[in-house]
Amino acid sequence: EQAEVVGVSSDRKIAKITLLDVPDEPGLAARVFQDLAAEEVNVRLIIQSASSESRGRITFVLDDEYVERAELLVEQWKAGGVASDASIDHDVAKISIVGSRLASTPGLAARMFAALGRERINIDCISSSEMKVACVIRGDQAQRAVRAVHDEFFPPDGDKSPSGG
Amino acid sequence: EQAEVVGVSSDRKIAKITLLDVPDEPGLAARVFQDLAAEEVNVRLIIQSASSESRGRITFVLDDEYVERAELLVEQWKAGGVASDASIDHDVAKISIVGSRLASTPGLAARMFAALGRERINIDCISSSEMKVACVIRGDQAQRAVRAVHDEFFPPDGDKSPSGG
Ligand SMILES: C[C@@H](O)[C@H](N)C(=O)O
Ligand SMILES: C[C@@H](O)[C@H](N)C(=O)O
Repeated sequence: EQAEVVGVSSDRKIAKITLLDVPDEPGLAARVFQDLAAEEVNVRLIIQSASSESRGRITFVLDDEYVERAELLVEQWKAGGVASDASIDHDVAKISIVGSRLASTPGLAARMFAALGRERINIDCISSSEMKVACVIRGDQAQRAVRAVHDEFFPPDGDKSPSGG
Repeated sequence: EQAEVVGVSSDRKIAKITLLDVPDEPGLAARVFQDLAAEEVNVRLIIQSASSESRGRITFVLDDEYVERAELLVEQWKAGGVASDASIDHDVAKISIVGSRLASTPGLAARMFAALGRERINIDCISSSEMKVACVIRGDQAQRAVRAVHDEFFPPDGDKSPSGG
């Protein structure tokens, strides 16, 4: 079964929160996301990459409408030793390619990253799986980013061969 | 449409590579994954969380069979200034819950993390989307992890209510 990108989507009405110095021990991620769930906050993406020196860093993306509730939680978490600090970034956008067998097809994610790179769009966060590759970028670059990624996978002239050498 | 977890899966024949100090500039992620694609390396997960001080950190999970090729690339990347160093961890497992509307249903990811937390299983990396939440943990904890997450979403006694308070 051929891997295929079936769509490109973008989301600008989101914010990104990164919790710093989360103790890298069992139960911390559970605490953070249980607290968010109790406030009925919809979390779109969760990204935690390998920690360093027993300190984890958890990034999550949420719809704008939930940011205030999340900010209250951030204060509780700081007071409770769940994180030393948090950065909240309102000017972000999430660009995704959706398809099948994305991960087991070397190069599909690379083509998305290359499309953004050629536009000089910096990739802040990446989360990928078999069915979706999502990049978090600066909000004001969303439109250019969607166009670039869309043209990469659905070229305007109908030529479906990968771009680049 | 009710959100639902339809399955729990695990993967132990994988390794995790984290590239350190990747310049946080356009084109770097593209370079890394284009190089991997050129070597036909299947990448299962890509996780990059928000960088600090212009230095990015990119973690990716790949099947064991591709680790040697990736290690050769790591040396090239270090020589080429793409990363200052890389850590390669062979003893990892990926545990995933798969379903629909996972992200827009507060609490599903939290239940997975809580199931692992109660078993004192530390979560090293997290990558989530609407259809899948994947956690990278220590390889030797995979069996216990799968059982705990499976029992959380498919309780043995048939009681489908969420566990915990
Ligand atoms: C940082 C956080 O993910 C922690 N490692 C946990 O397992 O909950
Ligand atoms: C670190 C890497 O992702 C870089 N920010 C890029 O856009 O390629």
